[in-house]
Amino acid sequence: MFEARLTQGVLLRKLLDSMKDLVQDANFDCSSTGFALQAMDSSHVSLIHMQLRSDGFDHFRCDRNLSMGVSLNNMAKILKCMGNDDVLTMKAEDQGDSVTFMFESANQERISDFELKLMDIDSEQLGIPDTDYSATVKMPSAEFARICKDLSTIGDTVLIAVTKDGVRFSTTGDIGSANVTVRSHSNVDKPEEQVVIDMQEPVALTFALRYLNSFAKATPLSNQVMISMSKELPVVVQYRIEDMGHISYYLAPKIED
Amino acid sequence: GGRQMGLASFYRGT
Repeated sequence: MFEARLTQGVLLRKLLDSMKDLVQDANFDCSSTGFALQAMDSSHVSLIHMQLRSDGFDHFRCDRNLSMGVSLNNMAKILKCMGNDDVLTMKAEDQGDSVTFMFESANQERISDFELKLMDIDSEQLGIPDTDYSATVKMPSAEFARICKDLSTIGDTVLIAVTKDGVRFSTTGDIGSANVTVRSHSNVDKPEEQVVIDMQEPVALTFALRYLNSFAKATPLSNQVMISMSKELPVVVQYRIEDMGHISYYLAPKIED
Repeated sequence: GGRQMGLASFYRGT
């Protein structure tokens, strides 16, 4: 039996909205540790790793490990039926073929349940080693989203270059070119607006903007985003979910031939 | 610009 109750049910809706454009079908892995997902996009260029710890839920019970295969798009459609302030409870039997989402309004006057059929999904799992990255940038997530969107009006790829002076996002295209440089700065009163650059050595990598724009769908989940890069390694774009876990996106770089 | 790498070039399957 799997049962998980989340007072802030809207959190799961935001999570689904940040994954469904990249991945169609995926397995949610339920265990005593929590509720997790690892999935690659169909081109095997990017990967989502999402984890919500069991202690972040208001109630969490998972008697045995369970893999729930779902269409992320269909699950997102169901979660759209949940009120913004509703309490969400997910339930699944160990050998069942469905998962139930129960929505309770804050005043308990409306209770609804939606059942989603589960699917058998063969998913290829990748082992991602712990890595000490050459450079890590923490910046406002809305600023990162804006930069990726703005640069997409000019080009398809972005060169992200971290130096001690800041992080520079550059693109070129048929109509011209664009650069945005963000400098590190702290703001004691508004920590969500600070930019922190932790650099062991300068690093510059090129990525397809299309994927970064998909990752930015997670912006409503966190005020800050953390971008980790090392030479010739996939970038990690991580959004921390307060008191619960994170959603991290991995994207393979583009390499000059 | 450049050739798009796949993730399998960097991470092993489990």
